Amino acid sequence: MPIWGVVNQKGGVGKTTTAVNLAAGLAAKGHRTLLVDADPQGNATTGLGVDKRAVEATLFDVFSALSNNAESDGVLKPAILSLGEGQPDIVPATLDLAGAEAVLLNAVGKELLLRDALESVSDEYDWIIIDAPPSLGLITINILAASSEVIVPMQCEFYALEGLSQLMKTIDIVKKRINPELKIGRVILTMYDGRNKLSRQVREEVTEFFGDKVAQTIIPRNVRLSEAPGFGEPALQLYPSSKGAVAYAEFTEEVLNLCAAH
Amino acid sequence: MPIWGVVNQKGGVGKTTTAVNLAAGLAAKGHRTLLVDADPQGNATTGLGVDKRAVEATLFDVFSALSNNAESDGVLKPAILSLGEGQPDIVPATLDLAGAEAVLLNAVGKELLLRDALESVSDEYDWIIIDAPPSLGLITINILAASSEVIVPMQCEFYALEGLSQLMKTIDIVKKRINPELKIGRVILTMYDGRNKLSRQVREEVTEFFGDKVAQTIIPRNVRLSEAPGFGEPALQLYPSSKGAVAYAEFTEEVLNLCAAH
Ligand SMILES: Nc1ncnc2c1ncn2[C@@H]1O[C@H](COP(=O)(O)OP(=O)(O)OP(=O)(O)O)[C@@H](O)[C@H]1O
Ligand SMILES: Nc1ncnc2c1ncn2[C@@H]1O[C@H](COP(=O)(O)OP(=O)(O)OP(=O)(O)O)[C@@H](O)[C@H]1O
Ligand SMILES: [Mg+2]
Ligand SMILES: [Mg+2]
Repeated sequence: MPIWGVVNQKGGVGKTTTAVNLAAGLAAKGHRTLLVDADPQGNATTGLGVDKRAVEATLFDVFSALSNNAESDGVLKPAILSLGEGQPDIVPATLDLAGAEAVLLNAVGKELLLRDALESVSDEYDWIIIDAPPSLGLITINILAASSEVIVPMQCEFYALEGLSQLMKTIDIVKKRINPELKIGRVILTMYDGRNKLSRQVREEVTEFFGDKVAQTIIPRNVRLSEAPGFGEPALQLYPSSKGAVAYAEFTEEVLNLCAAH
Repeated sequence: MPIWGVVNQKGGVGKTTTAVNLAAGLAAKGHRTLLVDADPQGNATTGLGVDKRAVEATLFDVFSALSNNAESDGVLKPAILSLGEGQPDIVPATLDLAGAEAVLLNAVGKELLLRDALESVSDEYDWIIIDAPPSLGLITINILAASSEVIVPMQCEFYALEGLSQLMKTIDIVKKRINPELKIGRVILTMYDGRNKLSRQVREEVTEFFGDKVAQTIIPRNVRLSEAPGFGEPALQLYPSSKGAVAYAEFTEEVLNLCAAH
């Protein structure tokens, strides 16, 4: 079962937008999909229309339960919300997740709690997508330790390029010490504007750095992608013919083909 | 001496762009200004043209020195780089700052190391501006504990609204327990596009929430602001007549008038 972590410590590059629309794309095609919101901001939770005030169990509760108990069976299930036919399931995040670093720091095998939690549901899903916070702290390390592949959204801006080497260094350490299976699945260019020289320059640099890991699909800057979260629905469902949604539908195909080829 | 922290845990909202251009604006008007880059990504350091490989001492070294030594005199000075006449000085950040949380966590008065460091140079500057990382961890708490005011850049997007209550909660706790002087200086709307309904909606909500704390100046979306970092110069200097630079020049005036009024 592929577990794809959507990571990049640079803020605002499109992690949540990619995680939400990819999970929606996979579920719409009939794949049993779980989206894990691992960002205390809980944007993916809101992006899928979940009311945070009504949530009973979150990823924070899962980490707390696992930090002092070896048994991972049945720990994740209470936190999973089903959103209905053709939709992904979701493990929501609320503000309490901001306290996760302290809980994880004191746990034995502090990088592996998420991996253990996801293992307990591995036969119930075809895909798991994880939305990471904008940092390389212990939550993101847990995501890298649990993932089979990573997706790196790359905003076509200068500052976004700066963080790449730090991210690669972190991925290499996790791969060497904790998760030898970890691979870079796809680097996906986001908020691309072909008229803009900077966008084209970033695309060149990213392609030079990552070669064929760079997704064929490029996500254009598209206002529908930023309007959809306000309605609690992925753009893929709310504005299916918008440029942004069409691009994410294409990206879903590309990810499915990549896995079929493995 | 005003110390303004530029904070918002939502990623990519314009924290660095605001910190760099405000610091440049203040220095250009003859105010002795120090910019502290407190984000391990080190974007503000690059945005002012500093070569990270040539840096000898950083904010991480300052935190390390203070974590096991009460004496703060002379600790910050070695990390300060002067960039020349009419330019801000800078305390740079490099990747090692990612290790700061662990250093701070074990220090006595873990929230107060930055405050102590800045006190040792308080008579040498008229202004200190601090660029925060996209999180509410111990580095950002240190910034809130050290600041007299905060600037909250607000990207005109739905997800950016979500994090406001968490940010306000954190500011309230720091104000109550650690820094009673802390005030909200200005909330500044960034990447605003008047043609876009979402931008107008966010502006309404933010004005309802913050009232007269919302800056008169609105920063438009302007490609020059994102191109300037590639040249290591603030847009205020590189493209002074661009819409983005003009808006930041206006914002500099607004901040100066605000302080004159106090
Ligand atoms: N292709 C796009 N076109 C236009 N707007 C976009 C696009 N992708 C994302 N956005 C908007 O840009 C903002 C940043 O995107 P998003 O929140 O997905 O990034 P992120 O990397 O998850 O941020 P954070 O680092 O805070 O977790 C959001 O308001 C989102 O709606
Ligand atoms: N008004 C603007 N118009 C166009 N682009 C902008 C504007 N402000 C900032 N940008 C660009 O948007 C991106 C995000 O801005 P910036 O890096 O300043 O945000 P940040 O809040 O510091 O991000 P992080 O959360 O990663 O620290 C950058 O590439 C920047 O160049
Ligand atoms: Mg996000
Ligand atoms: Mg920044």
